[in-house]
Amino acid sequence: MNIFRLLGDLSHILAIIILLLKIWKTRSCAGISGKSQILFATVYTMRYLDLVTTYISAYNTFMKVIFIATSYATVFLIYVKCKATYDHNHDTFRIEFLILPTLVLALLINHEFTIMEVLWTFSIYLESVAILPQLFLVSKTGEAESITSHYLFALGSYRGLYLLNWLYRFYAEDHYDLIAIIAGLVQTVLYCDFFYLYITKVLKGKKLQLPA
Amino acid sequence: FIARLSHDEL
Repeated sequence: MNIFRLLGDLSHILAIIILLLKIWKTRSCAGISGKSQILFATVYTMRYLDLVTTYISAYNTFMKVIFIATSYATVFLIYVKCKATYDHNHDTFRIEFLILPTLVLALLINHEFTIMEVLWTFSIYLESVAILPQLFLVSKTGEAESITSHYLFALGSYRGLYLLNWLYRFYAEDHYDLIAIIAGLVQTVLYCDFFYLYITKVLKGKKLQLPA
Repeated sequence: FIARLSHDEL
């Protein structure tokens, strides 16, 4: 564990808490893509199957359980509890266009052709693009509430911090995983446009509004 | 090609 990874994990947890609190407090999931949240729940389910096979640390187990539980809680809030406020007219990204290619890629490029390893790889590839329905929804409506922007910033920062963690581990521990690194790079790059808008607008107290 | 790992990250 190094500082970058810890900050990355904290940023990831923070993002999830921001989103859950926003939906819970306002009883509204307006502006939130249920499809992205379904993809994240899929990502954690596929990746953390090793919860039942491999013990790494109490921290590791605790965080995995939290990620799985909160991702399902979020999906439940969006599709059941706050269904009436769900923006389904704008949340029209076709997720099969993300699921199928990442699944095929995981079958082709993986560390080991076993069920657990292919599903782990699939989760890594799928996570890298899972935010696209959410970014698509923001681009369709042309704006995002501040709280949604904070959520996206925390969620985007998490993989960016992991990139620093991987750089650190490469030099300090001679450890690297090309699949995670390349997918993490893709994932972080997808947020760049949003990061720019967040820093230039939201941090100056303005609403995130896309240029017409 | 790639070091085998135990996926100790989240």
